[in-house]
Amino acid sequence: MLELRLLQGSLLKKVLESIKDLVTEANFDCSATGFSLQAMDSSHVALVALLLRSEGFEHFRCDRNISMGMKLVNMAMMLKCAGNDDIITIKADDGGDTVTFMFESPNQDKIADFEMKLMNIDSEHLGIPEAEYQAIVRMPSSEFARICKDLSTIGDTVIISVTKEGVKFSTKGDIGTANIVCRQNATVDKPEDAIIIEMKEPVSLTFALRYMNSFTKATPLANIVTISLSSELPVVVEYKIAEMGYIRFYLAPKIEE
Amino acid sequence: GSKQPAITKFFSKL
Repeated sequence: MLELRLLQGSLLKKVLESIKDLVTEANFDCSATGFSLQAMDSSHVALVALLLRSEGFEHFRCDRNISMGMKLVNMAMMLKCAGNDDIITIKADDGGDTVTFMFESPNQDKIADFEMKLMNIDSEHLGIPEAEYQAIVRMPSSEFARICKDLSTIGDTVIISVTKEGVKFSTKGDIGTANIVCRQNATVDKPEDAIIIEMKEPVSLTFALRYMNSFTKATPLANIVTISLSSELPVVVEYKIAEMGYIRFYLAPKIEE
Repeated sequence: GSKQPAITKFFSKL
């Protein structure tokens, strides 16, 4: 038996909105640790890892580890039927072939049950080793989203370069080139407006903007995004989910042939 | 030109 009650149901709605275009179907894993997912996009270029820790749920009952295969557009469609202030409960029986999403309005005057069919998904779980990164950039998530969107009007790829001067996002396309430099500014009034760069050594890597733009769909989940860069390693674009966990996107840098 | 490696090249299967 599985029963997970999430007071801030909007978090789950936002999580689905952020990954449903990247990943078609995925197994949601539930254990004492929490509710998690690891999935690749259909071309196996990007990987998403989600964790919602059990402590973040108002009620968390998971009698045995369970893996539930879901089609993400269908799950997103059902969660769209929940109000932004609704409490969402995820319920499933051991060995069952359905999952139920229950939506409760804040004053309990409306309760809805949506039952969705589960599916069997063969997915390979990848081991993601802890890594030392050459540079870690923390910046407002809205700023990063704006930069990716702006650059994708000019080119298909972004070169992210971190030096002691700051972080530079560059692209080029048929009509011209664009460079956006963000300097470290730790002394802003609000901590969420800060750009903080931890650099061990300079790094410059090229990424497909199509994927970066897809990752920025998680912007409503967090004010701050963390971008961890190392040559020879996939970039990690991380959005922390308030008090609960994270959503991390991994993308390998493009290599010159 | 540049090549996009798959993510599976970097992380091993569990």
